[in-house]
Amino acid sequence: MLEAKFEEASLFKKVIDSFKDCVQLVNFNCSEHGIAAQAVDDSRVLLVSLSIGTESFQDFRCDRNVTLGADLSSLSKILRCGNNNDNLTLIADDTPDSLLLLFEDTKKDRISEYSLKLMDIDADFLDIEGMQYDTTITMPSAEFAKVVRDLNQLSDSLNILVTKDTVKFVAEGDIGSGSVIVKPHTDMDKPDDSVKVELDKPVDLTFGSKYLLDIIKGAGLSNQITIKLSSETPALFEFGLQSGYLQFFLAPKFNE
Amino acid sequence: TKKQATLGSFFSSM
Repeated sequence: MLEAKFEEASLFKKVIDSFKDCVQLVNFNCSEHGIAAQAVDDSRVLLVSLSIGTESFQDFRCDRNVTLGADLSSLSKILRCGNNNDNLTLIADDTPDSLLLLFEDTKKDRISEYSLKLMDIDADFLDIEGMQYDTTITMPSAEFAKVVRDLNQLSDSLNILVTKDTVKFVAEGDIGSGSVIVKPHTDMDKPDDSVKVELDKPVDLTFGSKYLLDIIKGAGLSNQITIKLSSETPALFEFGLQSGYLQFFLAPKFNE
Repeated sequence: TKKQATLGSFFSSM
């Protein structure tokens, strides 16, 4: 039996909204540790990995591991029916055909109940543990989102170059070119505005802009984004949750 | 021009 109660439905709504446009069918694996999911987009270029720890819930109970196979566009339709500050409880039995979503407005004494049909989703699970990275960048997620949106207007590729003192984003396209340089700094008053760069090796990588546009949809989850890059492995873009994370792994573009 | 790599070339299936 799974019974997972979010104090506010907005958290789960935001999480699902952050990746529903790049993957459609997702297995949510529920265990005593919380709810986790992994899914790859159709082009097999972008992988989403979600972990919502038990601390993110007001109440969490999961007696046995249970997998909830869901169509995210359907789940998202139901989530839109609840108000952001409603309590949201997810309820499923041990071998569920459906997931019950219970929205409660405790002030108005209103309870809305929806049932989502589940499906068997045959998805392979990729081993994404233990990757080594050459550099780790932490910066405001809104600032990263703006860079991606701005430079996407110029090119369908975004080049990221990291040295000790700078992170440089470059786009070169038919209409011209653009670049944004971000330098590490610490903001004592607003720590979330700080930019931090840890560097083992300089990095020069290129990514498809359309995938980055998908990734920045997670920017509402967290004030900061952590970007881990290596010339040998897919890049990791991570938004932290109060307990858990939403990660995107993105394969780079290479010279032919 | 650059070619888009896929995840399969980096990660193994479990």
